[in-house]
Amino acid sequence: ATEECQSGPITASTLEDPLFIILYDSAGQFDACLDKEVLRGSLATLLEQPLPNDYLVVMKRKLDELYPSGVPEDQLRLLGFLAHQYNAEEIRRWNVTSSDTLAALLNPDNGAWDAAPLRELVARYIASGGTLSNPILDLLGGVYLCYLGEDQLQQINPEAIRNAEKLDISTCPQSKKDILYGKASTAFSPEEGTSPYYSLIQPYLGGASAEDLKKLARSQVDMDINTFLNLNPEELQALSVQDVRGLLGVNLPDLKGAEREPSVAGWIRRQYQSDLDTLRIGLTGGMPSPLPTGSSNDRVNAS
Amino acid sequence: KQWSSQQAAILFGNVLSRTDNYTELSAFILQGFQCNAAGKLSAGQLSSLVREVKMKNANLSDGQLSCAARLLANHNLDANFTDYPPDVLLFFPLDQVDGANCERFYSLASQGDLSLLANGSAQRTRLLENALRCFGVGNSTALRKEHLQHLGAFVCDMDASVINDSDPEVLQNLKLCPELSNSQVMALNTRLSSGTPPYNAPESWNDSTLEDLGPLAFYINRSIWNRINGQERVAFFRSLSDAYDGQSAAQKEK
Repeated sequence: ATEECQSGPITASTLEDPLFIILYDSAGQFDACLDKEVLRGSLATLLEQPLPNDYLVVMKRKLDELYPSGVPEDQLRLLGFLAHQYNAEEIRRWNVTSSDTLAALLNPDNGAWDAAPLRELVARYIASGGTLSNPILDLLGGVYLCYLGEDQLQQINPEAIRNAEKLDISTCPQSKKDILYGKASTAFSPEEGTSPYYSLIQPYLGGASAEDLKKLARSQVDMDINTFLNLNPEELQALSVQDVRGLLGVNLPDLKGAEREPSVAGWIRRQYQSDLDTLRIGLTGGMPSPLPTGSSNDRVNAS
Repeated sequence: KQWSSQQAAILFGNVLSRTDNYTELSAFILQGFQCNAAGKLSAGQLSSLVREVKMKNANLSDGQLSCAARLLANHNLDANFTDYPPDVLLFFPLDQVDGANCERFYSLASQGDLSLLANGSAQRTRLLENALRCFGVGNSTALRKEHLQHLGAFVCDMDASVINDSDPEVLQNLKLCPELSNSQVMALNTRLSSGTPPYNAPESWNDSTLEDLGPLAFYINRSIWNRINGQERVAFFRSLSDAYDGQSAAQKEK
């Protein structure tokens, strides 16, 4: 500490006042008055205070001095939002052997993780023998799942996806959506053709092939427009007007409001205007049909 | 059982095929609303299902609400909109709202969660325009009390000048806003520092005044804070600290 403690040392009893921080109104005083042993013994209580960032920096420096070879696992569980002060390199020195520790560190109440430290955290857990079971997938949720490396995603057992909660993977890059869709379609294949199938596979359709989407189009799923806009743009281009009508069903009118979305605009440009007109939702920008009164059947006969 | 929305979505189709007495369904089941299952219902069944969503205060997503609104409109059921949750009304095809009922429709819709509609989306913009036309407000930024009581959260999308030009009731509308823009925060601070009713001069505030401000208290700037009595501020923070006990660090930090 660079200055003398003027407000008296911080002790376990001082910490009982929920607003004790008013007495230590600068990071310098907080540093001068906080003994490392008190920090070791009252980490959780201290972290219940609404501490500004520069106070957290002080606490982290003292913890680094207390634990030069890395914060021990029992203290990791108490770190709360202080954990977000650690970068990937520092996390590489942690031992994360239990899912309880991982759960505590991933608690969304304590703020959001960036990709690199999150990937390292999960790598430490897997390195200690942990598996990406469904409770862990639920903890990670969609956003963090997309942060994992493709090698880490490949290790997920389809059974874990089958038992996991809904995972929103819309923020994943396409390659990861494809991996997760592959796992999900294996996991839910027993339900294919039954009414619950669509609500099970829907979160993962961003990785679905055109062939699978055509199959869905024939089973009246009434896909919502957000799911449709998150389909793989390349696979979407391979769908016909009938496929899209089958997929969207009652939500078809929402396509008009999304006609300027890149994937939809590209799809419209590849359709005959006469086919688009059969949807009766005012889509324009399709190709002129080769025959004056051409419809898709005539086009098939013509070709 | 306290089903999760994922579990309820899987059960929903089977449940609908086994009963049409929807009063039996809990909010946990209703949150699983599936468009393709509801699409198979008759007009009467659909209407009583959506009514039950309102009665049980079930939480639906934007996709579910949009489908429910479209199915109701397809069945020409949008006339009895007073039976449906305000959140569903936000997704109604607005060209089918007739002039005679528009005041009732838009004041109910204004009680919905506006953040379900993307900021600046066509539907959200038209809701505000139609509501203002319906209540005869036109382009005025000086809204009277009776206007404000009907417009609810729609005021959140209006220009910040409304905050200083309108009746003090406008502060109640601002409490409904999920987030205030920078210009709205500046206008709010201008109004609060002016000392006009209902809160008068900050020097006269006590911790219950701050509590009455609700979410608006977090937008107060430093110069207003410094005008508030010191003990009242600490008392307010203590009551906040208790109220936020066990809340997330992010909320405490705010």
